[in-house]
Amino acid sequence: EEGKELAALSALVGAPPMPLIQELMEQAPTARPQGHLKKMMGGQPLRYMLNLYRSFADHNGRPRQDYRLDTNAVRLVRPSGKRRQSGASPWRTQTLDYYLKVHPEVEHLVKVAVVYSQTLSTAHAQVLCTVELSGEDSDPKLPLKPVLPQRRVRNNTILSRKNSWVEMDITSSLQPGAWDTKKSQLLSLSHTCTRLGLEGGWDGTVSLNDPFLLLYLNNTRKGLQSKLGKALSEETPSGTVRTRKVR
Amino acid sequence: QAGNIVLDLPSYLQKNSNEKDECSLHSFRVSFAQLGWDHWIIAPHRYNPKYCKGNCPRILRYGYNSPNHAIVQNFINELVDQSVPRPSCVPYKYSPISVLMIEQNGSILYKEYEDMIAESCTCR
Repeated sequence: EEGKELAALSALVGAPPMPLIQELMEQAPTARPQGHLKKMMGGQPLRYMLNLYRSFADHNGRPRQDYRLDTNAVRLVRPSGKRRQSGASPWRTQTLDYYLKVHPEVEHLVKVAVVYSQTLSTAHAQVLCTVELSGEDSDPKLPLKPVLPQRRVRNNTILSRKNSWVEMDITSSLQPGAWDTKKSQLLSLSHTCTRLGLEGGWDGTVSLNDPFLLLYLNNTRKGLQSKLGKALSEETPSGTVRTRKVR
Repeated sequence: QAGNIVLDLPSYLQKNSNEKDECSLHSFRVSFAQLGWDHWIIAPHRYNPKYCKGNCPRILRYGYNSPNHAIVQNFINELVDQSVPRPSCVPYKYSPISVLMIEQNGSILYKEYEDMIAESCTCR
């Protein structure tokens, strides 16, 4: 409510709201995470992001000068929908849908990567998995091939040793500008796993290692300012821009 | 009159160089829980934005990175009208902070925010 009041006040006086306040109004959860949100926060995705955070910032939150990202924001996106395909054991394939939710006016999407576990060891079995793009946005000439598990791949990739989570850049496999429209911001991945080892069901095993996406973004204040500036200039009655001649 | 102040500068600096309440950068640690943002920001837990506090000296030195306007305003306060205040002690340079946060839809976001930590102070 306070956020709405601030926004209303800003609109009233014609001043652009501050970027941090803007984000607080738009993105911050309104209350402490409860139930399902707490569940969503846990597990490998959170561990992965905490590791990424520790790599790029010290314990005071200062970005490390010697190990900087090419972008200033990384968003982890979990699948928003799952469709299991019928198949005989020991194979299981599911199609996972991801809603990219990129705001082109203020965010520039630089890179898209998928993070998935190639191997998952449980008490009764070992699970091996692969992912590939499915749907219209994928380029059939560029099949996804998992890279060999290693501690670091290039600058920005961090891998978990225990269950060999790998980060794979899929930017080049997507059509340029595929996420410009709302409809095309949906990305589908086909996730196939096979079980090795003792007998047993799949219950809960695959959901432990659902792949997730990492969106590398350049979130610019300039974008926000130009968006707000445009809105303000549209409010100017004459519609003209004042300029000063250079002597 | 202004010339007299400038001629007075070396002795003034010598006399007042140890002033404890002079404009300077101070540390202040705050937790995101205290700010009410701990449901949003996962890391870091604590944050030191720092702040600037203190009196701006009568004669502004180069170290303060004060613009010409601040120096003129100081002269006006000193020589013309004391209702015009002296320049204020405010942050000059900032550094960014990296945060890990939860968005409304449950996405986890790593982000670098510019201008979140004061690094030096100025009088302006």
